[in-house]
Amino acid sequence: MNIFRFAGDMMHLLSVVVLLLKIHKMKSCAGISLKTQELYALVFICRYLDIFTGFISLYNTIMKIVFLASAFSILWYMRSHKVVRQTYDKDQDTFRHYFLILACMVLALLVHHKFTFREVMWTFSIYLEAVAILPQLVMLQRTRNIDNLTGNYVFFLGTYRGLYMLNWVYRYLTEVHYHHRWLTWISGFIQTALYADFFYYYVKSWRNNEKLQLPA
Amino acid sequence: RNLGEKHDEL
Repeated sequence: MNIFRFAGDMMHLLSVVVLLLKIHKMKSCAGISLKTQELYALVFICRYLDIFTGFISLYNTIMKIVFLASAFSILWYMRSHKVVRQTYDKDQDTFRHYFLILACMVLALLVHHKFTFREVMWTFSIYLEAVAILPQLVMLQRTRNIDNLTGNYVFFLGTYRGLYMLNWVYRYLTEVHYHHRWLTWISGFIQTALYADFFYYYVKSWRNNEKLQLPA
Repeated sequence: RNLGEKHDEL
């Protein structure tokens, strides 16, 4: 495993930790899109179908369990915790995420490497992950005061796939059997590009020492 | 293996 991939995974982990910290310590999920969280849970379920059958490394297995467990605990907090669920801003979270699921499933059925259940579900998870942040980005734009933890959560999440792209370039250059990954690369590129606007305002607010606010 | 595709990333 190269440093880019590892740093990417750590960013991903950090984003989840930051979000859980906000929810657990502040007992608040204000500004967080439940729809994005539902999409991520679905992404992890579909991608990690092989969790008990396809062993790659202890690291991989543990990370898979951590991502699945954290995704479900976030959903539990936002939907069932008596204090946290009151802070969920349902009216601002209006993205029609079922359309994303449907579109990604159709695309996965049409464009994939291999037509097997496992492979199509994996491809679906790759497509869905690329766009899963959209409900969250829409919600951020509507929120006037984005708190630091929420801003950092989205920032770490965006950095994660950015680092994965460097990992792909590195692996492409150093590994002989590392090709035919274009499907992942295109999706990963789109996923990272979606954050471009957010990154711009995040860095700007950080440099000017101002509170993060996205233009409407 | 077909395409050498092994999902070793997270």
